Amino acid sequence: LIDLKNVTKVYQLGDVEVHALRGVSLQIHAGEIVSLVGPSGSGKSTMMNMLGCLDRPTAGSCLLDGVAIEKLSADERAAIRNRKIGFVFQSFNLLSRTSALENVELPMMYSQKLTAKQRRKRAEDLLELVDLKDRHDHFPSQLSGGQQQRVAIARALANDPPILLADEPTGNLDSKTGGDVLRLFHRLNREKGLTIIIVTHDHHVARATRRQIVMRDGQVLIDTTDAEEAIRAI
Amino acid sequence: LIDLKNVTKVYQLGDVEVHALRGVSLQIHAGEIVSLVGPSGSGKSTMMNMLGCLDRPTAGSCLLDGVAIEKLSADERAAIRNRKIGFVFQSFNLLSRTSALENVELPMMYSQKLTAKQRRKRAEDLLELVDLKDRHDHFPSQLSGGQQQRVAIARALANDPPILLADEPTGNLDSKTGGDVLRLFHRLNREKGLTIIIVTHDHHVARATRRQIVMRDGQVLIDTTDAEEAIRAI
Ligand SMILES: Nc1ncnc2c1ncn2[C@@H]1O[C@H](COP(=O)(O)OP(=O)(O)OP(=O)(O)O)[C@@H](O)[C@H]1O
Ligand SMILES: Nc1ncnc2c1ncn2[C@@H]1O[C@H](COP(=O)(O)OP(=O)(O)OP(=O)(O)O)[C@@H](O)[C@H]1O
Ligand SMILES: [Mg+2]
Ligand SMILES: [Mg+2]
Repeated sequence: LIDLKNVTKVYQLGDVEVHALRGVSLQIHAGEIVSLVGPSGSGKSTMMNMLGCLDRPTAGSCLLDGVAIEKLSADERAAIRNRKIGFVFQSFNLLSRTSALENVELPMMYSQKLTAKQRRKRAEDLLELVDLKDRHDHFPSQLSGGQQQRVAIARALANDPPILLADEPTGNLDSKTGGDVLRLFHRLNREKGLTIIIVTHDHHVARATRRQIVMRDGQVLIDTTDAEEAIRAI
Repeated sequence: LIDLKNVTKVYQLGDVEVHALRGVSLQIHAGEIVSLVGPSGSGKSTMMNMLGCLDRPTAGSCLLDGVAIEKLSADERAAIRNRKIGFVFQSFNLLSRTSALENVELPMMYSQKLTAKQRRKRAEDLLELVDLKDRHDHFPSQLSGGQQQRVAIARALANDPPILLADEPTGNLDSKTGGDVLRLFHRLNREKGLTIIIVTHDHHVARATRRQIVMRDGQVLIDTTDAEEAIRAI
């Protein structure tokens, strides 16, 4: 489903180069639930940008459903993302001047498949899934950190994408609410075959996935189904 | 040191009222390390705003070092905060157009006690404390989530305040880096008597503090030194 081959990402800052990814190869298959773990600064969010076609590699190739992403224009990448990828950002990236409901509706407007009434109904249902239905008309600044995170999760699911990329989706949630979110993800994986990649610092979250990829210094250190081996290696 | 008496905070949203704090009373003594835990939306960040004089209560009183904060003007509160309180925000609140170093220097410029050279040196030392010295000239968008969080921590310590309020300071950090931050906090508490209040969803962090305050629905549910009792109650 997603195939990275020798992906390198170098950020140029003046005359300093930051090697965020140093030749990473990995394959994600449809229906998998994978966690991506590793120290702060090891390249996880950068890896997620590659997996989610948000950014182009400096070198190497990213295949999504057989399509070479690095060869597409920005518009073509945006169209593919909108249909195929739900992204929960590490810093949420909600629009501050639109309500929770409108934030969730936004990806649906791009694809233009639903009427305004259908969009609204779907957005309300998604907010209910993350226990925020009564907050639909609140703006992000009127929501707690964990509530904003849940709006971001609802928005990622708006277009019913086949792939969900979640960058630390439970970082601002207490263990009960975080547990509810993970149960939701697992349910969507079972019922719809949703492919899920979760960046996490939480060992409990990592243990609840079937495969763990451990990163360090822009490389994949370990790729395993043995959660304890992965956790020891972080 | 900090004394909240019957503090209430109501947010008015159109004709809906959100009761974020419903009559909270608590005392924090100099030299304490306290964790504040509870479900998403239970009022922890709002409580931190009260403790840190960032906001006025709707009713009740906040005494900081015997001074009634709710009676002060916004300027007077800002002056007290700058001297006495270091705040690590849940969403970091770094200035996006200034470098990591300048973000850390900012609180020092307000108090005008140091020369430019002294400020720069202190900011570099603080960034080194959080393992980011080589990133001093990077902008927040050029840093990982956990690196931004560490810049926010360094900035909170800039004026060597007697009180540190940290709203989920390890949420974006792997367990090793998070552990380093907590060890730093404990060391400052031992060596300088720094009073620390940490909002956290992480049970390990809560166990490492001497007192746990559990919130639910805008009220204090439990105030204890028995970490396990607190964790069961979340
Ligand atoms: N500016 C605001 N306007 C309206 N309501 C607000 C505002 N800020 C917070 N609230 C509401 O007040 C309640 C408490 O929010 P608060 O941010 O203190 O929760 P929290 O315990 O920090 O949650 P989290 O763990 O998710 O960060 C929530 O219901 C929230 O939606
Ligand atoms: N836009 C950018 N410009 C320059 N350097 C960047 C940029 N984005 C990330 N980096 C750097 O690339 C490296 C990897 O960053 P990344 O955000 O992928 O780390 P991460 O594993 O997600 O960390 P965290 O757990 O702290 O979120 C870091 O050293 C970071 O400072
Ligand atoms: Mg990251
Ligand atoms: Mg909060």
